Amino acid sequence: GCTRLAVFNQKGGVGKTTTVLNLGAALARRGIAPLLVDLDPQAHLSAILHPVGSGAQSMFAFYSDSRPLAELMRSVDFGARLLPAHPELLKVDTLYGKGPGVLGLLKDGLDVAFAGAQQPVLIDSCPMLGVLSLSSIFATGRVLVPISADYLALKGALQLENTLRALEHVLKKRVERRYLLTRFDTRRRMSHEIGTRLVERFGAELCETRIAESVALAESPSLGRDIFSHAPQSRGARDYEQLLEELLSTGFLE
Amino acid sequence: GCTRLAVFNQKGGVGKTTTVLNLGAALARRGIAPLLVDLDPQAHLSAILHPVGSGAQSMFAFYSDSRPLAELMRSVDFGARLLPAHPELLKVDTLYGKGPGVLGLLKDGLDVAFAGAQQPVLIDSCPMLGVLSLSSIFATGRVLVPISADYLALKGALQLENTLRALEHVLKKRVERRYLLTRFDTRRRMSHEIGTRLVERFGAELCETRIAESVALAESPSLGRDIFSHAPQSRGARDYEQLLEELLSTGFLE
Ligand SMILES: Nc1ncnc2c1ncn2[C@@H]1O[C@H](COP(=O)(O)OP(=O)(O)OP(=O)(O)O)[C@@H](O)[C@H]1O
Ligand SMILES: Nc1ncnc2c1ncn2[C@@H]1O[C@H](COP(=O)(O)OP(=O)(O)OP(=O)(O)O)[C@@H](O)[C@H]1O
Ligand SMILES: [Mg+2]
Ligand SMILES: [Mg+2]
Repeated sequence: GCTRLAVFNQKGGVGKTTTVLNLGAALARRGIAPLLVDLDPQAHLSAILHPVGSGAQSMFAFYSDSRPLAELMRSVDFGARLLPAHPELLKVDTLYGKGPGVLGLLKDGLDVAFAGAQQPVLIDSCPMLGVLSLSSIFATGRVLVPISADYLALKGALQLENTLRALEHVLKKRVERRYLLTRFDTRRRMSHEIGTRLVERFGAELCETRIAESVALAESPSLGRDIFSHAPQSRGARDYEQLLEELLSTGFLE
Repeated sequence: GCTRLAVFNQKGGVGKTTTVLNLGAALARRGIAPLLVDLDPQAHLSAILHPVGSGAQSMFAFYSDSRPLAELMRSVDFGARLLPAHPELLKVDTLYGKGPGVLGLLKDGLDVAFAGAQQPVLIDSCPMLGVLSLSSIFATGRVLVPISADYLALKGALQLENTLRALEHVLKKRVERRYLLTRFDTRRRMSHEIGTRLVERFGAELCETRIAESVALAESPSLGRDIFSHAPQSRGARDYEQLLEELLSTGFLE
């Protein structure tokens, strides 16, 4: 597989990190080892999988010292590689944010790193539309937008759709996207209402798979594990496996 | 009352906006009309209570044109005032972030606005430690940290505690704080585990009140309402009323 995918929603706490972690693990379990990129200065994904002690060992070094991405990659237990984040990444917006070419650097870096063999790339970001998250969108041209089943997350997704359309104007290129309902609680009327509004608004761009609210998904980070290692029989594991199947069979991921 | 309080946690989706909204409404219902300040460029609180159509009518104008805060205040149905946010606030970090005095501007602005009568001030921010959220901490010296009952939010709170201690060094002044467990689900073992770790780590700084996971709290934003107006008999309403009672009786809020 060689697809690059940015997982982004400007709303906080909607399941971006949870999705990169478990979609990545689902790929690895199929023998398709992915590269996971943590572009969140709060480094939640890295804290779960492979924390690093200094900015020099993280994606910050790519921006500050042009370190090749291949040198920054770390192995992850479930058979993936990780480009770790670090709090020093907070400086990227202020230090390099005004540079004319900064938004294209990540794409170039990934092209260099994968000049030979390809592997799918999943990118996690913080909930803010800044240099790092924009770089993930520019580097991939393909976005998966998790939306927790509540109104404020829906609002964030609708705003993001407008932003993506504006970006397409600038990029003169389509940004492929899928919207993913997460933290879905079938007992709540609100979950179903959000689902209905998303179907109306996004149609075929809304994933048919919905990730259920499943406590095992919230537990696995504390153990440094993905859902398949922590609770393979859980609803959360089934849902992320089903999501991968859907994204592969519809060609959104390859 | 004249307390100023920043509601902050660098983790996304932990209930910052929900807490400012409903603690503010609880104060208003006691006849203590608060000023709510939305410093989140995504303007969720403003979207619920009083959206504005341009940056010029928002807190952005305070930073870009030194508009007096009194001119930017809007009335809120439940008997409060709001200083609205707007997406243009995203520019504050890049445009004014390097200015030496920018972190103290909000405090000065509030001092000018309240030279006469005092009212409590609650400040909502985005989940990132940048110019705006730091300004809210500098303007108040008092922080309420919502922590949703999951490990990634706990991790954010522990990191924030370290940041606050570092800030105290710089400010040469204590930053008063309370930690507030939110989205607590008594049926989940994880909720109780997080609770135990917070008691051990924060002791008396942990609020005794825990905000339960209560779907009414997630519904009220879609109606532009606070919890007391939307579902006064709900667990969410009782919990935020109880939180106000605790903060007043312990003197954290006055
Ligand atoms: N389907 C789910 N069921 C139960 N808990 C979930 C689910 N998805 C995510 N969570 C939990 O909800 C919290 C928020 O999820 P997560 O951190 O992945 O969101 P995020 O969008 O990456 O947040 P941020 O904006 O802070 O980066 C986490 O504690 C996570 O473990
Ligand atoms: N106690 C609760 N019970 C049920 N739902 C809640 C509760 N607290 C918050 N929510 C819902 O969870 C979502 C996240 O809460 P909220 O937006 O207030 O967090 P936040 O910290 O302000 O997020 P952000 O970091 O994006 O600003 C919202 O949809 C909100 O309505
Ligand atoms: Mg995350
Ligand atoms: Mg908020």
